[in-house]
Amino acid sequence: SHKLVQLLATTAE
Amino acid sequence: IFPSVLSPEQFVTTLIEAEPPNVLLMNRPNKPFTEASMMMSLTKLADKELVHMIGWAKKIPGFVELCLYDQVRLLESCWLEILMVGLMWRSIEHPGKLIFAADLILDRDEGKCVEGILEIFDMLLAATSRLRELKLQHKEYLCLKAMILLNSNMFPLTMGSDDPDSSVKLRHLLNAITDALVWVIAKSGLPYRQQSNRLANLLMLLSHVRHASNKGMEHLLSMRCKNVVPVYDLLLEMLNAHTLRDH
Repeated sequence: SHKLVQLLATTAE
Repeated sequence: IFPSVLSPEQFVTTLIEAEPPNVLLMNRPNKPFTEASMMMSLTKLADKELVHMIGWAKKIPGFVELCLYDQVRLLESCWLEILMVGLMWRSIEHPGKLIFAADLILDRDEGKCVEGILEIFDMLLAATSRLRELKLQHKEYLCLKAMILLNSNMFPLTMGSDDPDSSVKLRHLLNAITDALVWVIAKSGLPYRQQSNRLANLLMLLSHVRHASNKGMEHLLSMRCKNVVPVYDLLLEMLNAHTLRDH
């Protein structure tokens, strides 16, 4: 689940 | 912030601040819907909401302290339940209608145009009427939604996790959210015995949300297999997570 991990990993909202 | 240092009141305050914005569909197709256009609208909206859901989860005190693997598993397990409980909350004042978004309000009978979806609409409407009957309060709704996320693991999370502390943290988090819900109910001024009844009634509803979500997942999968609607992006990932797990 690439996009989910990517969104979880980004700190800036 | 570790949740155990937050009072229930502070915990609820952070939940209020974590609330995602209301999403609009924007380009709503003209009525009447066809099977394809309704499924397209619903999946487009879900995809938009999912992005905000991840932002919401990250703002729940303690969630980002869990290992990434656990964060992924929890969100993959519960995303449709979270979408559905949000839909119920938006629809609570509108009997017979499902307020998917301010620009996507569907009547029960409109579910007839998508094969198999009417049954799910009826489940959602029934659970929503029960919440209306119980006069669900906003803060209770916020606690229940966070509880769905934190309680969504069906397998011991540590099985594939590289961080054994993560499941301990998760248990702490679940206790913190339980304390928050108990505090919200106690603050309502109900007699003690009725407080326990209310807590039980609210928690019992969560099994109905899980049931509707399972039915919805099955339905979305069949719509995708029959090529009624293309599923892409984040929604596709989230749907695949369920499909792969079931096999």
